[in-house]
Amino acid sequence: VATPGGPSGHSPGGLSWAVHLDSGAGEGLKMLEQQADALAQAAGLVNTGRIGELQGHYLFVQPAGPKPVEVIRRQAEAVLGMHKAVRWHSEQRLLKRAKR
Amino acid sequence: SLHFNDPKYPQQWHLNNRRSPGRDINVTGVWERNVTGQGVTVVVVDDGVEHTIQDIAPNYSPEGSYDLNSNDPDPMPHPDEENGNHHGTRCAGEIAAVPNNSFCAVGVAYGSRIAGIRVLDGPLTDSMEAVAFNKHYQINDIYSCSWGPDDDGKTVDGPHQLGKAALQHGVIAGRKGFGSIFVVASGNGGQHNDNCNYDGYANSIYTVTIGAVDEEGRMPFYAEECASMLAVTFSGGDKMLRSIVTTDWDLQKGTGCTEGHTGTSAAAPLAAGMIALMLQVRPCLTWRDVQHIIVFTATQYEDRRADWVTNEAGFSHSHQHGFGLLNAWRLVNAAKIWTSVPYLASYASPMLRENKAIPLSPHSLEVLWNVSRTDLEMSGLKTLEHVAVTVSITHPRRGSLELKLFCPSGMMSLIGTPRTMDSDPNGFNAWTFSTVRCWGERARGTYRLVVRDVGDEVAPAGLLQQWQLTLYGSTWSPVDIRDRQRLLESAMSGKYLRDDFTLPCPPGLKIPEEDGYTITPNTLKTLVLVGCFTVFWTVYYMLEVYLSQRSVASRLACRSGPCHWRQRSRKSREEGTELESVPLCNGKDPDSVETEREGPLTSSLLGPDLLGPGDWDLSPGRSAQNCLCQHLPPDLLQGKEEQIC
Repeated sequence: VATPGGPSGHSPGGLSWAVHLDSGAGEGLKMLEQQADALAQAAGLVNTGRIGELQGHYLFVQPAGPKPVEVIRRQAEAVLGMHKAVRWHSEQRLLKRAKR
Repeated sequence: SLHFNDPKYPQQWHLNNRRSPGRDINVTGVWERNVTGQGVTVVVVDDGVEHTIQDIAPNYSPEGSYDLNSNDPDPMPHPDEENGNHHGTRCAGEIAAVPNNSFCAVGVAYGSRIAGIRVLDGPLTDSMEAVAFNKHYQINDIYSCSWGPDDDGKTVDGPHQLGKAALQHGVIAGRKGFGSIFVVASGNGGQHNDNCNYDGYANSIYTVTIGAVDEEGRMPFYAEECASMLAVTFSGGDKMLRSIVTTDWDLQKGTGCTEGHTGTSAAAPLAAGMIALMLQVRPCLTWRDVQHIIVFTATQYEDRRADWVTNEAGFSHSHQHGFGLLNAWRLVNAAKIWTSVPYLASYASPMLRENKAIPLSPHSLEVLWNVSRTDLEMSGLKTLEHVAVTVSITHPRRGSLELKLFCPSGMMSLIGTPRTMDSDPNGFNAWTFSTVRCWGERARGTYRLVVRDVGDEVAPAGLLQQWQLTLYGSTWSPVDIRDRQRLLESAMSGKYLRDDFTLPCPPGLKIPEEDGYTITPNTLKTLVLVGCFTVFWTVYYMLEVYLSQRSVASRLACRSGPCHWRQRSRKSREEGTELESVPLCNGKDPDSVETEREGPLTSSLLGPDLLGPGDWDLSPGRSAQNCLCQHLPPDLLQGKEEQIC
């Protein structure tokens, strides 16, 4: 399933997750970025950066490598589902859109 | 009084209809007053914009553009086998095609800037949509989106979590805080009796939903009905009627001009162009001001099948045409004198659990919710704009359901229509319908939701699990609304459309675009290449220096006895092909009288490799500079010394 990665949320192939992190009071942007990087790593993914202009929203993509998709998905869901700083997360799926 | 040399302008009936006067967007009057969209940027979010084409290039805005499919700043469309990626370029031409360039056509806002965000030509996800909706949102004022979920009469879809968040962020922080204007096409599912309330982009409160009418003002075969449609404008109709003439791409079979642009895709950009004209005369209009001006100025017109109903606030609405036809003259004159509406107020009922069976037609399930004065005290909400209903319903065939909402005034909105194609067994799971038909009416009172099962099941099969009512509006009173209506009518003479009349307009907020600098793959590849190249040559030169040092060292070792220079073949010496780096110095003591060596001047000038053996040796501390100077004949040195040394 071709799903996003990269700052424009686009990358060939691979899984990806959108994650909304709780930006704790007073926590700076830098701190949030570091937290996102650490969380992505823990989930076995790569943090490609903030999604557009949405504060606290990050895109994690599957790293290149031989790991089976199911293993990646299980690990990601387990980590993202349990982490207290994650307010919301969602695996990115392809949307069907038609020109009018 | 305006004349354009663009060859297809006479065929652009939507701009100025000579065949059926009045059947156009009534824009020439504002053009005559130099309202052409100056200073406004419209971005077409689509499959790309061929910005190199003559009709677009002068108005193109690279700083507002991006390509999310290839992740680079250039939204040029990529030809594909179906010759299909001309859609964005056509929409762009409708908005800002350059006039008087003897090429093709003229855009509604031909003085505006046009940008492109290429996002439809490849896999599209929620996060990509979110990026698109806020891309360069301090540069792009209006986002024109002529696309949406499938119009197949059985899809229920819209922006997902991130797309919704981006739309909301756009109206809050976009356009210096006045709010991005999102214009969407209502959909082409007419033949599948689709309804744009099943499309979350069309029924979002943050978007301006635009439908289409043909040159005769009728709802074309492809158009959809919808209670959340704000207005309509022109597009193509059936074969007998003319379509929209606009710029086209010139790739593949494209000629740079087309007379066949149609569908609600063609209507939305015309609306976006008219909104650009409004923003030229009043840049500080908020996203809600724009919606209000559309509601106040759209014109109802004769169409028996349109089922016009006038609501309590005096606005006429039709499920087919919204509040009516957009009229550029009315929109711009209203914008010129418009003062901002009060802040957005909202009220949400609790989640109302019902778990009631939905009876078969002709019976229906009716549930009520009363909104009291106390309920509204907190928000100050007095009159309505959008009314939204979020429902969860189970039913084995979703297309059998019909939903109607009655506002306290009794105004009925058909928010969910039966769809014969929709056999989805999953019903509705917290799907939000909305209506604009109660715009301007009082918010207080009892709201009624009526659900019917029009299927041919033998027994009731549907269950209304729960629902929630959400009201959006402002502190405006009905009197305020009537006053504003009167004020606008007084402006329609055009008396305020003069340069010397301008209401104060706040400059807006400086909101930094937090675009993290993103290196595009192309840039990355270039950097990697340059890097490799640099590393390679560095290694090569280091090797060369090392080897030459070594050879020098070996020469030094020869100082004690005669050294045997490597016999260089006469041939290679003559040809000078033999590459050898030798030090610059002969090391002789500068004081010693230097017997001038005879020999061709060139030899010494050509530098070291042509000098004979023994000429050189390396005494440390000798600067190459002295050495070199000693080899130049004295007459050459006159005055040269300084230069050369």
